[in-house]
Amino acid sequence: KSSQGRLESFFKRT
Amino acid sequence: MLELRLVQGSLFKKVLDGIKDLVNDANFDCSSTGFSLQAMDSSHVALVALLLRSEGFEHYRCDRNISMGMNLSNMAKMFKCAGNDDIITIKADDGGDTVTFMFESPTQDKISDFEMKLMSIDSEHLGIPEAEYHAIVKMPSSEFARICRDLSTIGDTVVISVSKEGVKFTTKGDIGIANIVCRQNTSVDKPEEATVIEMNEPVSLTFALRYMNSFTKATPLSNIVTISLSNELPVVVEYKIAEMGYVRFYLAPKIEE
Repeated sequence: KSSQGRLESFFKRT
Repeated sequence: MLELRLVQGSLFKKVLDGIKDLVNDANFDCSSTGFSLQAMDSSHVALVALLLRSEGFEHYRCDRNISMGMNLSNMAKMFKCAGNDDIITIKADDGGDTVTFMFESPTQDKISDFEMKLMSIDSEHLGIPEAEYHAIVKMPSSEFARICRDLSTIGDTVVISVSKEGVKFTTKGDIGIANIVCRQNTSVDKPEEATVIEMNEPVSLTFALRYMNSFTKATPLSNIVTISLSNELPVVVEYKIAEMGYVRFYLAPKIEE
């Protein structure tokens, strides 16, 4: 089973 | 005061067509470097980054950095009114609440201007660090679009794996399984027909095909697409815009639970 990752898990907010 | 003139106006049309399915509203940022944009889709799964460098414009005047919030589908409606051979100029005053698009026919016998209301958009900006990718695949953009389209008739997700064999695109659906392998192929007549695979480490990542298909709307911008992959990083799908910059799409992978 897989779930969709979100960009904030990889890149920091600036 | 902002004034950008692009003789190859169709390029603006292609950029908009390439990104408007993914993002509804976006801030376009103008500085001495160029005309740029960073925007995420509403679910924060995919991001588009656009750069059109100032040197690529026939005329580029940007007195101070400005950010202009625009609705992309409204912008696309206005750009649809420009002919493919038209010269496009984008004009705005500092602190104004509108932007003007001017379209000139190549023979200068038809000149149109469209004024569009700007909007205030609270957009979140992400810092995207330079990364060393485990694998970089360069392939004909039309081939990549074909693969994404074909696989989405069978499944919802694609596993992209890069190994010594080449790059493999796999999907699974109710009716069965599909695997498409593209091998490195540099012995072609034209460089834009080549598939080039640089691999430092094998990679295998799963992505939603719906987003990949949306990225391929940018295919008319470039004959070649560059796909950069690292395990546990968003994939980068890049369409270079000749002598001007790029449109890059970032897509977060599916995560195994």
